[in-house]
Amino acid sequence: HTEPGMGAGPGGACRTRRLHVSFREVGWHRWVIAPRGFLANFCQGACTLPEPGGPPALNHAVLRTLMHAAAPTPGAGLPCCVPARLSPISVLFFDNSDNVVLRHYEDMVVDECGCR
Amino acid sequence: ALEPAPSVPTTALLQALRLHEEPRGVPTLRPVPPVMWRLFRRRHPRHPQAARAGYPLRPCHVEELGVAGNIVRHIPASGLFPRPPETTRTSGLCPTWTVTFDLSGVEPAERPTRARLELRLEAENQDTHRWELSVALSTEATSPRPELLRVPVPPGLPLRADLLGPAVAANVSVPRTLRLALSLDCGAANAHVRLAEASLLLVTLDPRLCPPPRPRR
Repeated sequence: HTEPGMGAGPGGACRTRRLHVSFREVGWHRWVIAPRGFLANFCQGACTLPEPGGPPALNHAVLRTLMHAAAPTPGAGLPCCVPARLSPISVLFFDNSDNVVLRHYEDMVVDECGCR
Repeated sequence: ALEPAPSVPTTALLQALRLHEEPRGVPTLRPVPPVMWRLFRRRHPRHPQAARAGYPLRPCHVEELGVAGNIVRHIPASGLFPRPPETTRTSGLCPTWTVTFDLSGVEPAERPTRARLELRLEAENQDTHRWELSVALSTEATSPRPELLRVPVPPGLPLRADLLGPAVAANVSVPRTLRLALSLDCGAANAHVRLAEASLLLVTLDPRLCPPPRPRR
């Protein structure tokens, strides 16, 4: 589920957007003990030049944006809005042998987005 | 390399979560052991208690148990619920038990880093001081197997024994079934003891789920 009314909609600058993943969606809510779901989020938005007055941020993405503004080169294009920092989750569930299992998964939640 | 995602989302999600079996309908619900809740609460980053406990935690490490690992299983002795394991008296007045653990759900790539046997003995009004429990692998052969380890019976507390090394080899795949012969050494007492609960806490490390170490720039 994407929470309605969140932020400036699909446009606007590259930022994290809320995305809630529910195990009920795939009918696993009977054997997943916890959590019922989790906020996975996703990244969306335009990669533009840094805001005036914002923190100085010269990196490859800004260079690409500058070059694209000065002389658009087919195929080069703008940088992409992607996850820049992720965190893990753990899932507690019954397996098919009725054991209680705790599994740990890395990089499952988007905490920050960035242009790359 | 990412494998091509299958068309059916559920299968793709199963594959991504490295679960090979479609979940079977409603599992046989049973209370979640406190140790599993504790481990979950410690690791689940969205849980405020985890935040208080000093997040971030090291990936692929079970802090509370102090071992490497990313999968923890609480495995009750099969056949224990609702029936207690069979009790036999082979020598003298002290009971022996045979307990079996189904480890077929553990994948060959997983490496055990902790295998802790937990037993709850019920001995009415008995002086369990100086009682000891002997653990051996159990096979169909009639000749007794060599003792793997011997642990004191703590009065009134669950008995715990670390099996990694003696009964479960480290750094190799776990067997599909672990069958143990438990013998109580109760001295000359005529022990009326019941094995109320037997479970195995198994921690494994699946290296395929661990992030590669970041090369230093």
